[in-house]
Amino acid sequence: RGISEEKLDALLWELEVGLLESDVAYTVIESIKKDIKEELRNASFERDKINEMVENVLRNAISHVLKSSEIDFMDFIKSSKKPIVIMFVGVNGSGKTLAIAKMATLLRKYGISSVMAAGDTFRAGAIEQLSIHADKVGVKIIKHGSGADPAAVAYDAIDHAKAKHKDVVLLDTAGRVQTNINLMDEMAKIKRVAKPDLIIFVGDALSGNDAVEQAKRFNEVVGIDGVILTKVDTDAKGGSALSVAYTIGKPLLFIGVGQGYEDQIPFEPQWMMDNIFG
Amino acid sequence: DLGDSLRGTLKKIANAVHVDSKLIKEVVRDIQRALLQADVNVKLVLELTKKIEKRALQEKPPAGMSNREHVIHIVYDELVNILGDSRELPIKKQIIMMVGLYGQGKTTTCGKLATFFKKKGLRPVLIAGDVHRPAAYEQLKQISEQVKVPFYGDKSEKDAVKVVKEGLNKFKRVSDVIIVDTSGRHKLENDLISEMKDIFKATKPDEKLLVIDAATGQQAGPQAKAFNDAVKISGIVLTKLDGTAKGGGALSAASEVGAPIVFIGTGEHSGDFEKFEPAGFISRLLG
Ligand SMILES: Nc1nc2c(ncn2[C@@H]2O[C@H](COP(=O)(O)OP(=O)(O)OP(=O)(O)O)[C@@H](O)[C@H]2O)c(=O)[nH]1
Ligand SMILES: Nc1nc2c(ncn2[C@@H]2O[C@H](COP(=O)(O)OP(=O)(O)OP(=O)(O)O)[C@@H](O)[C@H]2O)c(=O)[nH]1
Ligand SMILES: [Mg+2]
Ligand SMILES: [Mg+2]
Repeated sequence: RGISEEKLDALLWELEVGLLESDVAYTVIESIKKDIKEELRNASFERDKINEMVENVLRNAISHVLKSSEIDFMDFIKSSKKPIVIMFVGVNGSGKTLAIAKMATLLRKYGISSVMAAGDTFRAGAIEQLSIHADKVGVKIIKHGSGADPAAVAYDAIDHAKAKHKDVVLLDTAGRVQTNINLMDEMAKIKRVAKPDLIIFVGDALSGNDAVEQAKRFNEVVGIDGVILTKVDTDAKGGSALSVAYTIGKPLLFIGVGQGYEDQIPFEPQWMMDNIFG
Repeated sequence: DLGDSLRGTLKKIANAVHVDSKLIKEVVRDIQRALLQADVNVKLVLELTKKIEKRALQEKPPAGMSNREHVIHIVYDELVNILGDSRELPIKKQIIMMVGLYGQGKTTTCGKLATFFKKKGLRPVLIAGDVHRPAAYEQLKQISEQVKVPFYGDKSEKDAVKVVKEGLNKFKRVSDVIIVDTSGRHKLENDLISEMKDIFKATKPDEKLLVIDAATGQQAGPQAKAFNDAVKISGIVLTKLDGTAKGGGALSAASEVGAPIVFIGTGEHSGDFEKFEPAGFISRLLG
């Protein structure tokens, strides 16, 4: 014997507010609600256990989304033909450049060599910024002058990696908003030339509903293989992780938890569950 | 004009023969959805929609105003209330300190502000107060060259207060507008919040501008509060409005710090900068 629509909405409301306050996107919450309502309407339950049951069904639905696309990143790196080209894309200021420095650090821990490619040839100080990271981490950086063609820098870096037997090319790109058609086209062109094995979308945990729009559009233009969610240490609950996973169905590989090169750790779905339901 | 997605909602009122509480509740639910999707703080949205519903049910439309116009007026009125009294940065000699979370657009906005004041006939200078981020010095220096204003920084100095004091001493007599860039930081970093307070004490800025990315979600309010507790914020700059984000976080921040949004950023170039207009912002927020 099921539950009425009104009763369901009332029970879900409290959980909904919690999800909204954790920055899970409104449209994603509505979709998840729709997904679980069928299950809940036909559920049989004990009168006094109804709140618990509703929460459990919601938890399972969310956990399913977060776990459904897990991949083992290091297995992928170790088993793939070298050089592996990893292209980092995302909106302005999300943390792409620092994520590359953290990635190079992690790879080196596993004895995997990398070379950085200064693919942001537009923004003030971008090449200098990545150069300092390369120097600190102890990896080679391939760079051209400011204003150079990012695709040419990528091509040059891949050539270098092949010649010097480097395992991974970490390709930095300029930040861009999906409403800028020219920059979306530029990103597509860099992909055509660099033929990356992995395109990583670097998203900001501080962002709210717009994370859905960003991930959707970037995925449409170049296809995203994995996501890194940064700035989780800022006290952001990181609900955008669920929004992005739900929207594009791609794995959340790492989360950024600070400025240090060690501050990029594998994503644990349980961590997100505790955050959202904590 | 309250934006496209509410147009349908408001049509319900326009077409209704009798505006009853059921219809009002339906309209308020649509407004709530729009505000939540725009990233306005959840508690603030619930407070706002309660107020809007109460007023829509209790107030009679003034003579000559349709029911639909009356609801629009109430919604607009309540949002403008949160935004606070508009203010413009005065066109005079002053010290401006830029603060905010990581990657919001502080450094880029320094260049935009310099261009703005230069056009008004003043002589701005950019001070590289971010001693942490790799190549922050180079970034601001290149921006200063692009917008053709003087620059001060010290690549080898790790003490932000020292750099800023030196910059102030060197330029206070030759420059009118001293724009101090600072590092990104967040409310849980006690040492950096301390640094911000120290820079504030050392420079005694006329303006403390909080720079906020339009895509910022529920953290906008709490972080703004922490920044405001540390250095009283005098204005907000809302950036990256050239994207699709609605900027609801700025509403939450304005409510927390009791200071208005003064400028918006609409791109990466120094000219992508406009004075804040409440009407346009509200229309986009609800759209
Ligand atoms: N607290 C914190 N800050 C971060 C994290 N990741 C990046 N940042 C900071 O965010 C700011 C922007 O980082 P960048 O690496 O320059 O971001 P980006 O995406 O390359 O920026 P653009 O190239 O300008 O689009 C810097 O101050 C970083 O130190 C993180 O996980 N935690
Ligand atoms: N599309 C767009 N990008 C912007 C805007 N304002 C700044 N940016 C970009 O956002 C990114 C971050 O800008 P920064 O000025 O480095 O941000 P910040 O707050 O100084 O960053 P930190 O010092 O690391 O905290 C850069 O890629 C800028 O070009 C804007 O209004 N629109
Ligand atoms: Mg970058
Ligand atoms: Mg900066």
